[in-house]
Amino acid sequence: NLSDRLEGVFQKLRGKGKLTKEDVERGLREVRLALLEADVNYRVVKNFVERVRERALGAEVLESLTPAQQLIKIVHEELIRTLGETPAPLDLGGPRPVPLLLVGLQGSGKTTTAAKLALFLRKKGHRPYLVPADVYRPAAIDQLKTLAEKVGVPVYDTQPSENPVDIARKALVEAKAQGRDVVIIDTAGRLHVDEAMMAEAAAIKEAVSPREVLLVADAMTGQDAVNMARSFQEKVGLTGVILTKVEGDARGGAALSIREVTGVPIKFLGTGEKIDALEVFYPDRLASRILG
Amino acid sequence: FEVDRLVDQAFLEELEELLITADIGIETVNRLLEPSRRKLLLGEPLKVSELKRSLREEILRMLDLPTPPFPPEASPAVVFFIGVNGVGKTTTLAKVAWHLKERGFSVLAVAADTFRAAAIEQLVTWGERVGFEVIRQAQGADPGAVVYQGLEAAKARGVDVVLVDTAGRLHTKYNLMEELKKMVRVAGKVVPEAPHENILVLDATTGQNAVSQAKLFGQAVRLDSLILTKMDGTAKGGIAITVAHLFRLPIRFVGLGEKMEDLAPFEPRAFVQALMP
Ligand SMILES: Nc1nc2c(ncn2[C@@H]2O[C@H](COP(=O)(O)OP(=O)(O)OP(=O)(O)O)[C@@H](O)[C@H]2O)c(=O)[nH]1
Ligand SMILES: Nc1nc2c(ncn2[C@@H]2O[C@H](COP(=O)(O)OP(=O)(O)OP(=O)(O)O)[C@@H](O)[C@H]2O)c(=O)[nH]1
Ligand SMILES: [Mg+2]
Ligand SMILES: [Mg+2]
Repeated sequence: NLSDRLEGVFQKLRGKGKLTKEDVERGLREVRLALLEADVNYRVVKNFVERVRERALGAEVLESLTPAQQLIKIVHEELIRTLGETPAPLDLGGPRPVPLLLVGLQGSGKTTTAAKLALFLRKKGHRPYLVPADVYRPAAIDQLKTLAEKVGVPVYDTQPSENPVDIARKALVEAKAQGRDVVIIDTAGRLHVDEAMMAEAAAIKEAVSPREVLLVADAMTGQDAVNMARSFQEKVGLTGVILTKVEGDARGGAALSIREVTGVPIKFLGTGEKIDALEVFYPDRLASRILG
Repeated sequence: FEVDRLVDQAFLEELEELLITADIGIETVNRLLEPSRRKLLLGEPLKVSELKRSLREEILRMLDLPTPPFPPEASPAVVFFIGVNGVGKTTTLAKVAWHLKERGFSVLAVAADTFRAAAIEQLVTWGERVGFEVIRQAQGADPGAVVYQGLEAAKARGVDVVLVDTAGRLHTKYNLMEELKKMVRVAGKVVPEAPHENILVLDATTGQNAVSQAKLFGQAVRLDSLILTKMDGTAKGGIAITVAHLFRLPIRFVGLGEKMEDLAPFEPRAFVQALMP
């Protein structure tokens, strides 16, 4: 892991007296390697290492008796700072029912996460309402309806012939009539380069003015995370990120890339296939695994 | 026309960024760029066109793997679709079914994802659209039992190819990997040598975790080939190079969309050209 590798790099320097700038550069190369292996985007790594370099070339590393530890500490702190040190709660302000919109690439975990979010809110005393707005994927409506039943949350009776913008609008009216206070809208997976589908997402947002537009992203996403996140931010506008499938062994560097490139906070982590596997995001555990 | 420039440090950095952002992986990229870096250090001149050509050839060499015919030559030929959650297994199975039917094969599908909400319905719907039958049981049934029933039905009906859909599973989950091993064992009991092909489905947007996926799935069951999905996005799918090379798995097809026809045979030259224009 990075800690061992840095110890290895600086170990060879024992007995040479003080660390030189070249020694620190060698350590920074290990940091860069670790981040790239963790799927952090190339440019994000470049900028990140640049920020760390400034502190790393200061007395706290150069004059330290444990330079490897010091460097790791700086990197870890910078990671936490970038990922978002203060937890960003879900925004449930505004008139009831509060609409929350889930968007993202195909297969990232939106439908499952919609149900997880509904359960999370229900347990907190809210009255959520689920809306299946994916009319394209075979049995997608079925999938959310089944999950809704499982978590004991009412769900809009979407017909496959309806269009997603109308579904969202009508569902909001229906939720209000039923006295629900949060509406969670699940949308179809879409490519950020699919103009029509990105326009649809923007149209749904326009129609219901969601309090949150949450990008649901897979923890195993690679370098392309920056392209898709930037695109969703530009074409739809995001207020938060939910990172899914975090309980696997993916290092999760995409989280750093997405956060860096959009400035949008990570709010939750999907940590399993079960419907209660949703956690509020705290940066330090993710920071540790990104470093490896 | 473009003047053929000489490789310099700046160009090597550009190239490094290109290859890494394609998800090829820093270790593989370093190995690919090592010869040119050394040349630069020794002051030996190298043309950009020469370097690009040799890199393309090297990647093509990594992708040049023995590729048995598809479908496998068995009757019925039993094919498993496996992989982590959400990569496109079910949709890909439907596309492969369509492809096989176009070629004149009779196809039967087995809905062995008995866990996820509406997984069976999803496959059944695809079966209606493409025109293949789906052997299924109730949600929550033992997936091994569905495999058993499916393969028995295939034999009884003299079907050419059986396509088995499995539940998405993280390679790090012991119980789920054991469940997969059991499904494979059951298949072998019903049809000799089955499954004849285990396809690991990889999502082109995946980063270096694909290596761990291939490694751990490969430790649980024999892996025979890859299908790389979602190549219609902007991800370059470079991880497929490392996975194909390290585990000697030919890439059979690429997924290029969400419709039944959106499957194309993997073309190494086109793939490498798109990677390094
Ligand atoms: N292991 C794991 N699997 C998850 C998690 N979240 C979702 N999944 C699984 O990922 C797969 C895809 O989930 P879906 O909810 O269908 O994804 P989606 O984004 O709605 O997919 P599309 O609607 O097709 O774009 C399913 O097998 C889910 O069970 C998670 O946190 N961990
Ligand atoms: N754009 C694009 N989307 C794809 C492709 N292949 C699959 N998808 C989409 O990816 C999403 C997930 O596909 P599934 O077939 O449900 O994936 P899966 O691996 O069976 O998922 P689980 O069974 O939940 O693990 C769906 O929205 C598909 O339409 C592809 O090649 N291109
Ligand atoms: Mg969905
Ligand atoms: Mg599936």
